[in-house]
Amino acid sequence: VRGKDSVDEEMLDDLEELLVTSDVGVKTTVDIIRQVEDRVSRDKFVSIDDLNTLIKDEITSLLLSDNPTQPIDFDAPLPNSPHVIMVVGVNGVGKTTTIGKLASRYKAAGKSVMLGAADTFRAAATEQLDIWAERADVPITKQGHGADPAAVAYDTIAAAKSRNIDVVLIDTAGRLHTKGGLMDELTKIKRVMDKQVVGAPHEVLLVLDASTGQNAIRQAQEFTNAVDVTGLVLTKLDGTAKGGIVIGISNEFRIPVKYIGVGEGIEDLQLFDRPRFVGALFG
Amino acid sequence: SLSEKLEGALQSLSGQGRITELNIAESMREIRRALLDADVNYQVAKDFTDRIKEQVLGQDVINAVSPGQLLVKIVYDELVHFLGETQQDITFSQNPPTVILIAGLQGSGKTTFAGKLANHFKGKGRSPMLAAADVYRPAAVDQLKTLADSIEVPVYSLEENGQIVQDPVRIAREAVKAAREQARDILIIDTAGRLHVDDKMMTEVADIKSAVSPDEILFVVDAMTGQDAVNTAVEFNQRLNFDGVVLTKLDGDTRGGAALSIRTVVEKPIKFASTGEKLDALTPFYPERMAQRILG
Ligand SMILES: Nc1nc2c(ncn2[C@@H]2O[C@H](COP(=O)(O)OP(=O)(O)OP(=O)(O)O)[C@@H](O)[C@H]2O)c(=O)[nH]1
Ligand SMILES: Nc1nc2c(ncn2[C@@H]2O[C@H](COP(=O)(O)OP(=O)(O)OP(=O)(O)O)[C@@H](O)[C@H]2O)c(=O)[nH]1
Ligand SMILES: [Mg+2]
Ligand SMILES: [Mg+2]
Repeated sequence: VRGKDSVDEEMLDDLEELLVTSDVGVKTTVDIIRQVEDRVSRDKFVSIDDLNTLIKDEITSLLLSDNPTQPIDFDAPLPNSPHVIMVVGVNGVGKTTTIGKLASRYKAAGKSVMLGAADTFRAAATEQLDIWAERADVPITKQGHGADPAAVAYDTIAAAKSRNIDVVLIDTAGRLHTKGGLMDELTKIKRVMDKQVVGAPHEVLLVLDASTGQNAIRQAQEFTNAVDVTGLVLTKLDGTAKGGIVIGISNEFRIPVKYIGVGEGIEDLQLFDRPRFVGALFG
Repeated sequence: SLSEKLEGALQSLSGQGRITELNIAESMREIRRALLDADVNYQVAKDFTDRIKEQVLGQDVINAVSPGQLLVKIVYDELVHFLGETQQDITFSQNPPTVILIAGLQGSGKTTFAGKLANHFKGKGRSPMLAAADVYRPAAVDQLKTLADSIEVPVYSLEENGQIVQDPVRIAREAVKAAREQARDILIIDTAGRLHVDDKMMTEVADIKSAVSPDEILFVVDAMTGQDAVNTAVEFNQRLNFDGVVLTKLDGDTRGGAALSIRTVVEKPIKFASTGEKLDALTPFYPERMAQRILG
């Protein structure tokens, strides 16, 4: 059977529309289409199924797979004691809710957890995390409204060390990546954590809202500059947004997506599944 | 910049005499790409670019002193036109309180905006009251109360036996009664974030609307929303027929293409721009500024 060595224009237009409307972004879409065209002219394809597999492979290859020093599975042995995870991101993306979910999963896997309420700025932020601590049935370190967030992070790790806690989850205030002072504050919080436990935070999770457009790239850039992001969490995938922004980000910044948020309840967190995510793009 | 890209695309045209569909294609691609980079909806960007093409074919762009800049001006003017005018007037009721319902997706900035709106009206000499109708999000009522206390505005909330009453429709109704009894002339109802595909929650907010017949319904949208903006706006508009849109987090560097997408598709005015976390960070919506932003 003679294979086809080029894809017709209409197919490429459809692919472009699918990817751009999924928030993959023009630049990454153009790169993907170019890669697909190259591969097709080299490897040729026989059926539409072959072509679809080829396209999905190309997209999947852009999504970094996870990193052994930051295991995704909650039952996996932790490389540090305590294993400290700092959660960051712009306002309203789902940081606090994600921490509640993570706490519950680690606890269910038999690990001890402590939360650090280092958002000392937003109205009722500590009260909100307090309720999640109660729901997940884990202890929480908190201070008064307006306290120094670095001090709360420091105290949380200190308390976790003295109680032999396995996992520490530090919540931080939402902040726009364009605010230099707030990004500096985040860098300081990270530096102070390292004073309490060398190497802390061992993970820095950047939370991204799946409905965010190309501004997510700017977010990834600035948060990585400030605190070296090690993993992404993509929330609100229970909506209709596809979250295509993570494809370009994962590839450009070499950061794996670790978890996805699929609802507002404590159980609504899933480990990132690459083939499933790519499959969902094609609806 | 787009202007430079268009200059480049049009340079090859000088000396060709007139503009044709063929020689303008590259410029149109650049414009469409700039809109998509700015998060304008795919279909909206296509339609918009087609309209620009019509205009360009009808104008003598090539012989302009600077064709690229003229083309950018055509795009800018068209953006301003489609973004609507600056108009933040709210429909006030003949029988106070004027009831304003706030709705939108999770985390878009509704609770903060409710506080800002109350602050805005207080500054104009009115007597607003807030209603805490989000019974789901942990500490949502605390959040609204904290914001309200900071500007000395009363909040209506409903608790029984130390628990928040799980009935947002009832809370909204009772809040209207309380506002009337306390002679408050504006009632701003904060609601829980909800997905447009969550039928139970969309029905709930439609029920709140039926129960209190708001004088004004505002749809709050995060300015960094991408392609999904139209889906959510269309669904909320179908269920609520809202009066206006509020764009939040405009203090960031998002290009804000969602503004054009939403305005074009649901044809409702953008009434306010939220530009920060503090309660005084609220401005009217300025189409010229937004157009500049989208153009990048
Ligand atoms: N549908 C849905 N809603 C979510 C998800 N994750 C979080 N939310 C909701 O998003 C809203 C914001 O969540 P928060 O956890 O307060 O977000 P945050 O990033 O901590 O916000 P700030 O601290 O104010 O910056 C809440 O209404 C959450 O219930 C998700 O995966 N799906
Ligand atoms: N930088 C900035 N932050 C904002 C703005 N508006 C709201 N926020 C922040 O965005 C986050 C979410 O705001 P909320 O008011 O809790 O959003 P919400 O829509 O009520 O959230 P849910 O009730 O969970 O759906 C908070 O951290 C706010 O401080 C704004 O204009 N600029
Ligand atoms: Mg939070
Ligand atoms: Mg709220």
